[in-house]
Amino acid sequence: MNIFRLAGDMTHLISVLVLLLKIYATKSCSGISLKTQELYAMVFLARYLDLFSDFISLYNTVMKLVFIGSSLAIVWCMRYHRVVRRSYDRELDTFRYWILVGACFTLALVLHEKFSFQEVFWAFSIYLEAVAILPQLVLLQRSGNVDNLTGQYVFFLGAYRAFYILNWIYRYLTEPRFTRWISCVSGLVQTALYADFFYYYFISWKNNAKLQLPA
Amino acid sequence: SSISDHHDEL
Repeated sequence: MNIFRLAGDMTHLISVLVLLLKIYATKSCSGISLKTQELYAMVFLARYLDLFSDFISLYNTVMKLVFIGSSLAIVWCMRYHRVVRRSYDRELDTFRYWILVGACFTLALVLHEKFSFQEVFWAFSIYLEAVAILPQLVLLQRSGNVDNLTGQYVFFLGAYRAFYILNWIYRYLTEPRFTRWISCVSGLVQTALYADFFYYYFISWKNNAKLQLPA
Repeated sequence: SSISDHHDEL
């Protein structure tokens, strides 16, 4: 564990807490893409198949349970909670993400560390996470003004993988034969997808204005 | 354990 990875995990945890706060405090999920939440639930379920088979540390197990539990709880809330579900932007959240799921799974069948059930699903989860934010970014552009908590949620979600890139650089420099091409390349693609969001987020922060993404 | 080393990250 290094400071970059810990910062990444904490930033990821903060993004989850901000989203839970937004939904719980405002009893609304307006501006949140259910499709991105469902993709993230798939990411965590596919990545943490080793949850019960391999114990790495209490921290690792607890964080996996938190990410799986929170993503499923948010999907449930947005689909079935009688108050929250009314504020879901169903007509704006129309990204056909099964194409993404199919492409990522196909890529995982071709590109993986080892051809085993667990490794193929692990690679699938890495590729899927790289593109999971797309429905959310499309929804933000369509829904125009973005409320503060939603903007902060997306910001922290994007920032966490940037910390992981620093973690991989650090580990590459300090650990012999450390190579994680699948994670690194996917992490770079994932963070790059946030580039324009980070730009407009910075502009809104500098001008102390509402976050506006160009349509 | 059976896992390859990269599963130590979340």
